[in-house]
Amino acid sequence: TVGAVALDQFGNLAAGTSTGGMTNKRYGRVGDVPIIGAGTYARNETCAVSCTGHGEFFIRQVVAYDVAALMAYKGLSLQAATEEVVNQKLKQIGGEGGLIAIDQQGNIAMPFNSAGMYRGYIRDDGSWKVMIY
Amino acid sequence: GKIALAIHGGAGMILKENMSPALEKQYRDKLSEALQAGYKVLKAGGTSLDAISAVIVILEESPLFNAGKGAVLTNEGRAELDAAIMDGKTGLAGAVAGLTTVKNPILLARQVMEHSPHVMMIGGGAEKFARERGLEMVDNAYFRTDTREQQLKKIQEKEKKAAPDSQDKGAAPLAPRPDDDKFG
Repeated sequence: TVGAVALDQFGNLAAGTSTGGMTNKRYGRVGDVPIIGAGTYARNETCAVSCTGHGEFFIRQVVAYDVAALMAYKGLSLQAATEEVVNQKLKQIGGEGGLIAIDQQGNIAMPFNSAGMYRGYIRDDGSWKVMIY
Repeated sequence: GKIALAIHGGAGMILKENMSPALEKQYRDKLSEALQAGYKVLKAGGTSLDAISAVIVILEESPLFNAGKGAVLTNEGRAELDAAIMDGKTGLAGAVAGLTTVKNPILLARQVMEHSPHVMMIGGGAEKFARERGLEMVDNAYFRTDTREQQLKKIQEKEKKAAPDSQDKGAAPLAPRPDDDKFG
C-alpha cells in the first residue's frame, strides 16, 4: 500500500491511497483503502489521513474518520488523535498497521503499531526525511 | 500559506536480514523521489490533490511497493487493485476497487471524484469508466513481479500444509483459523 497527504498554499488538504490488497486474497476481498473514512479521509476543518495495515480492523474501527472525529468533537490535536486511534483503540482490537496524517497548520503525524513501515515527509522550509522501520 | 506533505509506502513485517543495503537504498531513493515530486508541485503553487496524485503515481509505477506494478497477488495469481482519494476542501471523494487493467488506480479514483456523481466504482464497470475517460490500460501481467509470485507460492504452500482437507473441498474455510494467518 502507498499513500500521501498534503497541505497546499491555499490551505486545502487532500489524502490519497493505493494498494494491491492482501496476498492470496479471495472472493473479491477489499480492505480499508477504498472505503472512505476507513483507509482514506480528508476535510480541511480537521485533517487528511491515509492508512495502511490489516484492512478488516481499519474498516470496523473506521480509523481515518475516527482521527478526524476525535479532533472535531474532543478537540484533540492531530498528534493526540492519531496516537489514540493507532496505539490505543486499534491495538486493543488487535489491528496491526499505521497511518500518516496532516492538519491545516502543517503538523504531520505518522504513528504505527506494526513491525515495518516506510514513511517520509517534507516541510514548508524544504526540510525532509525518509524513514524505514 | 504553509505547505507540507507526508507519504507512506505501506506497513508490514520488515525482516532486517531481508533488506540488503542495496535494496534499502532503492527504497530510500524511490521514497525520496516521490517526496520531492510532490513538494515540487506544492512549491510551484499546485494543489494538494495534484501533489498527492504525483506522489502516488510514482509509487504505483515502482515494483518495490504493494500498489500498481509490484502489487501482491490474489489466490488466483492476479493483481487486483484498490485506490481512494479525497478533497479536504469540498469533501468530495473517489474510490475504486477490484481493478485488473488500469495502470494508475489513483488517477481513476480521481476521475470518479471529479467526473462522476458517484463516490465508488468497482471491477468491470470501473474499468469501462476508465476507458471512457481515456486512462492508460495495461494487461494484468504488467503488475506482476517474480518477487510477488514467489511470495504467493510460499503462502499457498504453507496454507496447503495447514489445512490440506480444505483443498480437497476446493474452497478454504471462511472461519478464522487458529494460526491467525491473515493471508487468504
